[in-house]
Amino acid sequence: MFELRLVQGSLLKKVLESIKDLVNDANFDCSSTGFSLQAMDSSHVALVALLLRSEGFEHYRCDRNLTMGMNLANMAKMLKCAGNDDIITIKADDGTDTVTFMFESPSQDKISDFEMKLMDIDSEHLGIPEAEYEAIIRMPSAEFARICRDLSSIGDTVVISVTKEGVRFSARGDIGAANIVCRQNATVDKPEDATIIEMQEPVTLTFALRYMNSFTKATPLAEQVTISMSSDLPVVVEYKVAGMGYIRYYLAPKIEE
Amino acid sequence: VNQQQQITSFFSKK
Repeated sequence: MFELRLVQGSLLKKVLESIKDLVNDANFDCSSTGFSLQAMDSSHVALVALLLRSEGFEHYRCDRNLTMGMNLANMAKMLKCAGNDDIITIKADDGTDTVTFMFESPSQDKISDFEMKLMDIDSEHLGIPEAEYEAIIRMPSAEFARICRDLSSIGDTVVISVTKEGVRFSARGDIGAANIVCRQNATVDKPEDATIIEMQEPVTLTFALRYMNSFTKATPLAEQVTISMSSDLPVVVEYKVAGMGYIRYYLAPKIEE
Repeated sequence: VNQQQQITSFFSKK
């Protein structure tokens, strides 16, 4: 059987909110390592990889590796029924085609369980090689979300350019053009407000803002976002999940023909 | 014309 218990159940609610708009159906892989997911968006342009390590849960039992296919919109509907302070337990018995979500209020005076049907999903698992990135930007996640939102009112794509001056986000459209430059700023009172740019080589890549905006749904999970870029490689936009793992989005760059 | 590359072309299939 498989069982996990997460006292900070709101984390799981936030994780679902950050992937459900990008992916419709996905296989969750349960193993002794943890609870993970890898899924592509329907147009195969973006990929999302989630890992929640087993040590991060208050209780984690996985007798044998298990794949649970779930419709993420339905899963999000069920997790929405959990209170923000609720403890969430996910349970699945071997050989059944359902998963149970149990929600306990902090004072244990309300206990709910929701059973959801699992589905068979034929999904392609991709091998993601470890890459050396030419530029790595760490910045406040809310700032990145704001930039993506602001630029999407100007154009459909963002050009992200890292030089020794800093990182430039540019968009162009029918009404005009916009450039937002963020400089390295490590001298802040709180580390989560810092912008750190590690650059081996200057790099410039173009991405669809629709996807970037979708990735920023993960902003409530982490104060900082890490953006890793190399020429001719997908960008990686990473949000840490409270010391227990991460959610990483990979987006293929747009190329000029 | 811009062309979006597919993620499958970057990563190896398992």
